[in-house]
Amino acid sequence: PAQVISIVNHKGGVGKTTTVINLAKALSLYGLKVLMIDMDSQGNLSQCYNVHEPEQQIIDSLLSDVPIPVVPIADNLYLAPSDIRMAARESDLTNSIGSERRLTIKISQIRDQYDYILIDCPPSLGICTTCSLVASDGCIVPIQAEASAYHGVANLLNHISDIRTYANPPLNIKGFVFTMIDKRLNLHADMMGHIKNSFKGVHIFDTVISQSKAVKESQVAKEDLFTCDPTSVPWIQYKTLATELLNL
Amino acid sequence: PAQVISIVNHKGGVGKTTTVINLAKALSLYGLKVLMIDMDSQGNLSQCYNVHEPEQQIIDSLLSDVPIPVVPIADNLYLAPSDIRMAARESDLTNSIGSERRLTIKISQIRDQYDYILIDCPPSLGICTTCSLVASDGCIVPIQAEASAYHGVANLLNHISDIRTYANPPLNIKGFVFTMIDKRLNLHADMMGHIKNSFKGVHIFDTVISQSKAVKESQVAKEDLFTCDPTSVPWIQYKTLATELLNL
Ligand SMILES: Nc1ncnc2c1ncn2[C@@H]1O[C@H](COP(=O)(O)OP(=O)(O)OP(=O)(O)O)[C@@H](O)[C@H]1O
Ligand SMILES: Nc1ncnc2c1ncn2[C@@H]1O[C@H](COP(=O)(O)OP(=O)(O)OP(=O)(O)O)[C@@H](O)[C@H]1O
Ligand SMILES: [Mg+2]
Ligand SMILES: [Mg+2]
Repeated sequence: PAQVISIVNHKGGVGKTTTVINLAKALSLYGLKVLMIDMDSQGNLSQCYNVHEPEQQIIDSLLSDVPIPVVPIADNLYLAPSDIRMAARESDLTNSIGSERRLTIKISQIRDQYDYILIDCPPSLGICTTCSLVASDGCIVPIQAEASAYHGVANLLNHISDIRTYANPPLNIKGFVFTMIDKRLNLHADMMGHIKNSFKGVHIFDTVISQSKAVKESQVAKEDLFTCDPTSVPWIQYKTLATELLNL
Repeated sequence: PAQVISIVNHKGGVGKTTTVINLAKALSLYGLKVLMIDMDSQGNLSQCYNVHEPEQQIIDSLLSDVPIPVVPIADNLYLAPSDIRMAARESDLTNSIGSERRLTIKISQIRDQYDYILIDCPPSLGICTTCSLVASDGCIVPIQAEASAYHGVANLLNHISDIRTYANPPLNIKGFVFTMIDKRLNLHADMMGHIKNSFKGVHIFDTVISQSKAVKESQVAKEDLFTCDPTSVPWIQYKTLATELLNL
């Protein structure tokens, strides 16, 4: 059955969606069958694959008896899409019975079909992130080496701790991964050291994702990095991240 | 009475908080009295001023009879703070009577004391953003020149249109401001042109905010750009943005 991993950070624009796209592709190229779930009502992940206004989307399966809708993307790569219409229905989900467990139940129906299920979380600690974490075996936290990142870590760790106490005890943190790092900035190097020292109990991946125009270009092209430019630095880094994850 | 302006964009990490900090400072240096309101339960704006775990915060004034709490920051510059505890109480706000108008009512009690009130919105189109837009005369939309930005514009314009139809007819868009622009990237120049052509009815500020390490350094130092490095390019740009806003 699949390893279910949430890509989570309530800070906006830290590379969650970018990490889901490229980590999923790297895992799929290993021959592993990967499902990506778009739990962000902004639907960026779905937009990146040109899946616009999907008739069946993840929120439908959480509010009714239908299964998780799955769209094939490439070899070994699948997507459960979302879009802005999810935002209007989020409160229905919050108010539903057993709200926090609904994604867990739906995933359990399809877990055997995949090796990995990666869940793209929105920039908040609300119901969508909670459902994702409750349904997950582990989580990966993309994090920038900036002032705002440092403050967010403690809040995120508290939220994960509550999830473990009250809803999903086995949930573990696969690791934090530094993203959008500019090697020429002392500030980034200093902040990475500062974060490592302040949160010693947390596993931090050795792989660091560099700030790179290749990422931006791949998203304009609506492709993952491998398809767009497999020689690019961030692709090699995401491939290494996948290897690191598999070896944990 | 004050001009109330929301700094809004549901896309994460586009520079909303950075824009509030530096636009507010620029306006205050003109001798205008400016209040910044932190409507983001992550409380980044408050953290940037070293206001941590404020005993009185904005959510208290929205859920009870107390006035908006105001902390003096500098000459002509004030802050109504927030922190992660707001997240736990957001559903109380959503479920409260007249929820969308509560910020409007509280602001009306203090409007005469300020020239500008800038509201920092979270990366979502939920109750906090709605309250902010309902309370505002106008809004400014920081936007990156990236693929994700393009998709988000239409959704944001629809949300603003609904707010105008059902809650706040006079609400206008002061303008979109491009942020984190890397002049060396053709991709950014192309995307700026693409966005301008696709959304012709929308005012776009001439001022563009460049990607700059000075911004990151100022936030590590917990200062606005003027205090940290008034010779820096982004400070000059935010000062020019303030002038452009005042001349609208
Ligand atoms: N390594 C990188 N180098 C350069 N640009 C990047 C990198 N990673 C992500 N980006 C860009 O930064 C922006 C934000 O990335 P992304 O959308 O993946 O973050 P996110 O955490 O999913 O945001 P949100 O919180 O809004 O969901 C995107 O425009 C993306 O193309
Ligand atoms: N012009 C710039 N140049 C370089 N870095 C910038 C610039 N503007 C903002 N940043 C950095 O980008 C990150 C995101 O900026 P900011 O927090 O202002 O965005 P936001 O839209 O408020 O994010 P959120 O959606 O999470 O509230 C911060 O670490 C900030 O220091
Ligand atoms: Mg995302
Ligand atoms: Mg912010």
